[in-house]
Amino acid sequence: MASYAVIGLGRFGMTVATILAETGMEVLAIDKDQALVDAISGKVTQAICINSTDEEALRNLNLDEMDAVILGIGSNIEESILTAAILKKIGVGMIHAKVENELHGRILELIGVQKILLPEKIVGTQLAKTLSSRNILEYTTLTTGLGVMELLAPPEFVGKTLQELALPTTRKINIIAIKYNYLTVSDEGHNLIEQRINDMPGANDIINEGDILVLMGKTKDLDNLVDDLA
Amino acid sequence: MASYAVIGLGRFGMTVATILAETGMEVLAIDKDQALVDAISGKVTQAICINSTDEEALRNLNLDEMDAVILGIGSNIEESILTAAILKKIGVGMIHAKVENELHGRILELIGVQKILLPEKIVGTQLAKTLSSRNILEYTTLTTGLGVMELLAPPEFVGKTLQELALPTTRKINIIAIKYNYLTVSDEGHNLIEQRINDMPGANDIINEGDILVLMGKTKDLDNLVDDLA
Ligand SMILES: Nc1ncnc2c1ncn2[C@@H]1O[C@H](COP(=O)(O)OP(=O)(O)OP(=O)(O)O)[C@@H](O)[C@H]1O
Ligand SMILES: Nc1ncnc2c1ncn2[C@@H]1O[C@H](COP(=O)(O)OP(=O)(O)OP(=O)(O)O)[C@@H](O)[C@H]1O
Repeated sequence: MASYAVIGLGRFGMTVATILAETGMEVLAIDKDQALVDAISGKVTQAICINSTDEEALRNLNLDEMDAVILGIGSNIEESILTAAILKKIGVGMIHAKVENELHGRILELIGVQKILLPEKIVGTQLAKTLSSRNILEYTTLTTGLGVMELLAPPEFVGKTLQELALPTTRKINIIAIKYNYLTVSDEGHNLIEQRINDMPGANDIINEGDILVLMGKTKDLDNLVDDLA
Repeated sequence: MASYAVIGLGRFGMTVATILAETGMEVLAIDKDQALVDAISGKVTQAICINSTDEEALRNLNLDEMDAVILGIGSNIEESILTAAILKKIGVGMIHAKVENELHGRILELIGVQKILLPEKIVGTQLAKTLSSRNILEYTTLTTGLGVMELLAPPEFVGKTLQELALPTTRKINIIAIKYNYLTVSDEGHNLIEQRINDMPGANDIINEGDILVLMGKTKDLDNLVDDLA
């Protein structure tokens, strides 16, 4: 079973530690605030109250044997930087750190932290992409350059089959699912509209108005499609 | 063309305003800090320096005609709450707001803000899901209950065809792409490993060790798969 240490139990660190523990991972939670340590101690493998800038205290925890250390100290930038430097010194392999701003991120990168996360920027980017096209209901990028987008079927797609659109060949984009409205009748005889998912769309499936297309492809190919439709 | 107002140009608001403008949207950027207004004024349709708690000033901006208002005030919680209340009063239809904590979010919800975003929690959840299975390289949830996951092919899948695995029928999960390592030879005759994507996996495709499977399905079905593989 994988094991993780989470240093700093603010909004970010507490979320990470709690969900990792819920999915059955071994979690060591660390914070200098005793009340936060007490709040989490029943949910994780171990919770201890130490100051992470105390090198001796960190050395005794065998953090270098963990799968990763998650550093969730934000507004105390100096404490975050000092802690990261100590973690690298004692041989921790993989560090994921939340940062306060770009400069904080740059410093941690230079120290050797592998994954830098600026929550406001990540969430701001995703919201802007989703808003930038009223047809886009959701736009998500995966780390490896692939993206998934939920797009309200644009007029130029309506009435066409997947074969006619030929998105995979013309645009290197796949329609991986189609959400459509299905008219049924309730037990009491009322008309009901249910949203259903066709998760194995075939070449002869026709796109109707109001359908939501779940598209997958490289982010640059998805962005090109959005630009052309705008 | 869609039009948006962004109130508060911190890390979140500045990101949203800049990307919306880059994708060609009409953007009105607002902040009480003149330096931030000056910094963005060349990139957006209009940038003005006002205090968003000044009801008269907000009334003159026709914000109710915008497609949405994005509220990016965080640490000044009272200013955020007062601004949201004024926006609802002057008839703004759609508000997306970043919040500082759960309580701040709860209050804005009661005022009528439609989309509440707590960046630390969103990013913390995504990191924890990605870490909780060493096989998961990426786990992303779309708002509508669908999820996409990049999973290192688990041992029990290796050597099997997609037909044999029958994920769509047994687990309601689709393999929408397979990333695999392709051995080629460079111009100078060296062995090279390239990562390629098979974005139209067929029933007879075989899963090899080291393949990365891009899976799509309802988040509960993806979570079940992860639990069973753990
Ligand atoms: N040197 C330290 N050793 C241990 N814990 C620390 C140290 N410095 C800060 N912390 C803890 O880390 C947590 C988060 O720190 P901080 O307040 O700096 O970040 P934050 O950006 O506000 O966090 P979040 O955004 O996740 O709420 C707090 O619970 C704090 O007690
Ligand atoms: N009443 C107000 N009117 C206009 N702008 C405001 C008002 N209150 C705060 N702002 C601006 O909103 C921006 C973000 O505010 P604040 O510092 O409260 O949030 P934050 O959580 O630190 O932001 P972020 O996390 O996005 O960096 C700042 O640029 C600030 O000048």
